Amino acid sequence: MTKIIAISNQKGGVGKTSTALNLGACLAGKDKKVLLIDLDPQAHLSIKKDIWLKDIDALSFIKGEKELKSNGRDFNLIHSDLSLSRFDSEFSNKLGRDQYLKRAIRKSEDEVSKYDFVLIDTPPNLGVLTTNALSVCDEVIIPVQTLEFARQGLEIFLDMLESIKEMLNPNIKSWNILPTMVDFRRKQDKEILEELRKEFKEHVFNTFIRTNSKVAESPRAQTDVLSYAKNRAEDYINLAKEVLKNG
Amino acid sequence: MTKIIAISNQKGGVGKTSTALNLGACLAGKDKKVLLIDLDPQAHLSIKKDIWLKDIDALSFIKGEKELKSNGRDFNLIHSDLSLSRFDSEFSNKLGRDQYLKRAIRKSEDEVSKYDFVLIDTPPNLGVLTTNALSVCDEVIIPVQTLEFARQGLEIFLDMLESIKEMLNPNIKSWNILPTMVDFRRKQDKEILEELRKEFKEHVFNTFIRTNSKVAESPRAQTDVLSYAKNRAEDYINLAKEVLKNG
Ligand SMILES: Nc1ncnc2c1ncn2[C@@H]1O[C@H](COP(=O)(O)OP(=O)(O)OP(=O)(O)O)[C@@H](O)[C@H]1O
Ligand SMILES: Nc1ncnc2c1ncn2[C@@H]1O[C@H](COP(=O)(O)OP(=O)(O)OP(=O)(O)O)[C@@H](O)[C@H]1O
Ligand SMILES: [Mg+2]
Ligand SMILES: [Mg+2]
Repeated sequence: MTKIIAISNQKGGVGKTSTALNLGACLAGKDKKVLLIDLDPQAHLSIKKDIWLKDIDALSFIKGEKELKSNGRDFNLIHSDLSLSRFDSEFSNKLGRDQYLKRAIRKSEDEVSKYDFVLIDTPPNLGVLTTNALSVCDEVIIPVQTLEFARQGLEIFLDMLESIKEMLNPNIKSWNILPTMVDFRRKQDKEILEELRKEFKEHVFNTFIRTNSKVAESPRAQTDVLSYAKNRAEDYINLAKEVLKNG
Repeated sequence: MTKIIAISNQKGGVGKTSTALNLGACLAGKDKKVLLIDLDPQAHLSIKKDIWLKDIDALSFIKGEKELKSNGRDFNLIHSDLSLSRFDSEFSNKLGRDQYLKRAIRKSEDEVSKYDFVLIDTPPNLGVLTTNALSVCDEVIIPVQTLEFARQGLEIFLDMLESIKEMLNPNIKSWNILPTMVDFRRKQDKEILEELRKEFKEHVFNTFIRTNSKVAESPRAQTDVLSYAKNRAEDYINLAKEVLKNG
């Protein structure tokens, strides 16, 4: 059974792309078949060029112009580029504008069902690309820095998620907060981590991602932290274990 | 002569709000009259409640429903809240959608002209709120983390800025990149800082903002770093000096 996970938070710079990239790599490292979809026109997830699927990109896929084809690999990416921002302007007022990705995935169902996980990276806003990802996913991972602005922004995201569940996607089984860039040298990080656990209880991963220079550096080598510095990928390996355990 | 500065970058989490907040406070600290405008529906700049202007918010101001009134203070903020996201959906297809802020500022010209600086915080996208800020400003400050994703995102922003200058606002006199969260313990930070200086030359501030736990903590005390930890506000004080020197 393929699990579709949207990685989303309208707050910018909280580690959405880093989580899609590194959790994807660590799940693939555990012999899971993983498809990444870059639904952000900034196309930062697409930095990992060695797993691009050929002859397809996020815009042509979401519009239903191209279908997923099989290739022998177990770790693949539907890449994007700036042209994806056209989807926002062209489709914002169309009927069923939030369900295009769902339809595209259904159209390629045979191929999608070969994967164990589909991870979708989203842009830092609540626009139509984000609602498409949230309308098709089974689970949501919400990266949150243990810093005040990110903590505050959580309320906005959770309110919106509630409406998506009611109006568009009752199948969302779970959502979990992933504390990121945690740096215990800063006094607020411990405080905010405890506040998150107290307020959101089982909706916070046990695993948290510490601030980690190798995670920040690996995009410069156009790859994930597992490929770049295997001995420093521990937090994302633990996250992969926890995601697998949650079943 | 009032100088209007937009603080903008579609890449998320690069320090746009932190720069508006702290540069604003440091300019006010040098006896300049400063008006902040929170043009991000996330409303993080609005965390500094002690400088809110009464009876006005960003949505009513940009729509021309409310005008700026004088109050005896030299450091003020037109705050926002989530309702500002309605501007995006309601005005995206209206005639002159990018010029609402310009018209609003012109309508309140008498009041605005009492300020030395107007700093505008923008959301992490190139939507209509951002184009409104860029259509009225004299200068742009582009915060960029010395990390790969932020470095890559710069191209997208500068291309868009070029079109704004041609189509909407030929008055933009200058744009400058502000390196933020610089951490020389990471090897790429020095490399990227040098790359930025080499590629963009005089368009990069001499001042750069180092990673600084007090900058990250001050929002938790609902204030800026100058008020929160005066002895740790040095980088933003230097930035204020450089902005004043550029004249
Ligand atoms: N654990 C970490 N430690 C240190 N740096 C990190 C960590 N995780 C991510 N980063 C860096 O922080 C920056 C922001 O992360 P990232 O770009 O993944 O966030 P995002 O939420 O995808 O941003 P956007 O909102 O722009 O899409 C990146 O430069 C990234 O390399
Ligand atoms: N110099 C710094 N050192 C350490 N942390 C910083 C620094 N500047 C900003 N931060 C923290 O990094 C996070 C991102 O900064 P900020 O929210 O200002 O960026 P932004 O570009 O406004 O984000 P968004 O794209 O969501 O609007 C915040 O939690 C902030 O407190
Ligand atoms: Mg991202
Ligand atoms: Mg901000």
